[in-house]
Amino acid sequence: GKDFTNVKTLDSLYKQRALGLIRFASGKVDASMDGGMDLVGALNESSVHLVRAAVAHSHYFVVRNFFEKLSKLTSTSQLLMEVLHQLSLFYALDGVAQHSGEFLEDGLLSGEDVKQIRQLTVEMLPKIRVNAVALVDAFEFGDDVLGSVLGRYDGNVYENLFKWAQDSPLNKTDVSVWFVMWGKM
Amino acid sequence: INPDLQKERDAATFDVEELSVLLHNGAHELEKKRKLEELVRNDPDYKSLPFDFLSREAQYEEGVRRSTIAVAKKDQLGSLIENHGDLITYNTHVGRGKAGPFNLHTGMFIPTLVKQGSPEQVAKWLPLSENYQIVGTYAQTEMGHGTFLRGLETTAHYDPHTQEFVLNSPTTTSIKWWPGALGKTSTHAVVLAQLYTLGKCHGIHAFVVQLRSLEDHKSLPGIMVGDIGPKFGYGANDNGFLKLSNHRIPRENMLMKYSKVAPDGSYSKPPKSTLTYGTMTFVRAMIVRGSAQAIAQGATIAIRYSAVRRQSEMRPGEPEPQVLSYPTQQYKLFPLLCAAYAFHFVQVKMIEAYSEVTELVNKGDFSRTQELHALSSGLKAYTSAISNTGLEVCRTSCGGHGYSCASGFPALYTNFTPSVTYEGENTVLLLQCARYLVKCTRDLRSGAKLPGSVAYLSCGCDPSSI
Repeated sequence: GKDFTNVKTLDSLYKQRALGLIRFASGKVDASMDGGMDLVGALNESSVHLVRAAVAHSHYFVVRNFFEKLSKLTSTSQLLMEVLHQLSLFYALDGVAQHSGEFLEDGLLSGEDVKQIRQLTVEMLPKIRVNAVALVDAFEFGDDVLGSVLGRYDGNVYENLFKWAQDSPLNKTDVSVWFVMWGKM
Repeated sequence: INPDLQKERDAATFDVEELSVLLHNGAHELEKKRKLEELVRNDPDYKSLPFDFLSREAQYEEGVRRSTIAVAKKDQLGSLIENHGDLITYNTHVGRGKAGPFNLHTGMFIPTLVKQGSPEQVAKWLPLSENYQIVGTYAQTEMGHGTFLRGLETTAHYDPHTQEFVLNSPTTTSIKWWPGALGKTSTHAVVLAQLYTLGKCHGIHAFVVQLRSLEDHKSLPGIMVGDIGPKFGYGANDNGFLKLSNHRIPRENMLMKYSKVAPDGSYSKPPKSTLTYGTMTFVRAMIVRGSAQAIAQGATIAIRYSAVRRQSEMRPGEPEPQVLSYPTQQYKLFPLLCAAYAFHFVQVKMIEAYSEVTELVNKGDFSRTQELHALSSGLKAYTSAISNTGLEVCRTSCGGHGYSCASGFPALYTNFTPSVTYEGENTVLLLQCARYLVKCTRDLRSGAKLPGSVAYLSCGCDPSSI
C-alpha cells in the first residue's frame, strides 16, 4: 500500500536511510571510544561505515534539493513541470533500486517494495523516452564544445564519421611506412 | 537534420525553449550565451582541427593560441560580458570545453588573491592579473602529498633581517606537482608552504611567488619549473612541477587578509584556521558544477546518437529500431539524464550556499564554514563519482563508435576524470563529510541546533513513520 510516486514518501525514505547509516556509523565510533580508543582511532576503525553514511547524506541532499527546487518553480508551465517531476521521481526511484540493500537493511522497505519500485522505474521509461532528445537539447551544448560526431545537433553522424576518418594523419599518404619496413623483412 | 532526430524533437511534450531559459537562469542569460557561442563559431581565428588529431605539444600550442586570442578579443565583446560567468562561457567555447592554460589563473590564482589578500595586496596584484601582465597558478599539491594539507613539506622561513621569506622544497616529495599551467605558462604562483617565524612553525600559509622573469620568461634563480609530462588527458595544459631552492620573496608576498607576519617576525593567527583552505571549498563547489556539465554532455551525446543509430531487429523482417527504443538502452541512459538534471539543480544550490557563507565570513561570522566544508566535500565526491562512472556508461551505450575519439567521450572522460581525485580524493572527502556528521550527532546530544543541510539529523522519527 505504499505510494512510491509520492514525493514525501521518497523524501522520507532517503532521510531514514541517511539517518540510519549516520547513526550506525556514529554508534560504531562511540563504541570504539567506549572501548578505550581515542577519537582518531575510532574514526579510522569505522571509516568504511562513515563513507557509506556520507554518501547517503549527500545523495539525500541531492534528492531533497531536486524536489524542493521543483516545488518552487511557480511560473513554469504545467507541461514542463510534469516532465521535470517525472525526472525527479525517476531519479529518486532509481536511486532506491540501486541502493536497495541499504533500504532493506533498516527495514525501511521490504523485498516486495523493492520489486515494486523496480517495476515503477521500468514503467516510467516510455514516458521519459518521448522527451529524451528534447531534454538534452535544452542543455544547449554547442557542437564545438561537445566535440562529438555522434552527438551532433543535426544528427548527421555517418557522413561526418567518414569525414573525420579522412582527416586521420595516416591518410595523408596512400602508401605508409609499413611498405618500406615490409621490404626489409 | 537527421529525420529520426527531428521526429524525436517533434514528439516532445514540452517547450524546449522554456526549459533552456530555466536551465540558463533566464532569457537574458541564455541570449548572451547564444551570442557568445555564435561569435566564437563564426570567428576564423578559432578554426582548427579537433584536438584529437594533434600531438601533445601541438595541443598545448593550440590551447595557448586560442587562450591568448580570447584575451586579446575580450574587449571587443562589449555588453556581452556582464559578469564572470559570461567570461567562463566565452572561454569554454574558445577552448572547446577543454582545460586551457589560463584556467588556474582565472579559476584559482585570482580568486585566492581576492579572498586571501589584504586590500593592499589585492590592489597591487589584481589589476596585473586581470590584464594578464602576470599569469598565475595555485601550487598546493606536492609529489608526495595531496589532500592532507598539514602534511605539506614546502617551507617558508621568515628572515627578520631582510624582511623576506626563504622558500624551500626540502625533499623530493615536497616538489610541487600537478598545478595547471605551472610548467611553462605561469609567471607567478600562489604557493602553499609551512610558515616558520621566530623559530616556530605556524602551519600552512599562502605566498605569492614570482616564478619567471617578466622580461624574457626565463625561470628565476632558485626556481626550477617544468611540465610533468603526458597525462590521461589535459593535453592543452602544462601541468607542472616546481622546486624551490632558497628562493627569497618579500614579506609583503604572504597573503595577509587573515593571518599576518609583522616586520619583526611576530605572527598573528587567523580567526579560523580553515580560512587558508577557502579556495579549495570554492573549487569543490565548482567541481559540483563541472560534474553536472559533464554528465549532461555525456547524456546529450549518447541520447542523440541512440536516436540516430538503428540496430538489430525486434522481430525478424522488421526494420532495425532506433537503439533508443530498446528499454535496456533507456534503462542505461535515463538514470544519467535524470542525474544530469538533479546535479544541475544541486550545483546551483551549492554555489548559492558558498556565496551565502562567504558573505557571512566577510562579516566576521564563521559559524557556517564547517557546514559548507562538509557539504562541498560530500557533494564534490558524490557527484563527480557518479558522473565519472556515468560517462563510461554513456560511452559504452554508443557501441563500438564510442571508442573512437570522434564520439567525444575520450576527451570528455579524460578531461573530467581528474576531478575525482583533485581538490581532495573522493574517499578522503567523504570521510571529511562524515566526520562533520558524527560531530553533529554529538552536538545534538548536548542540545545544539543544527544548521540547514544537517538539520534533519535532529529528526526523531523512526522507520515506521514513513
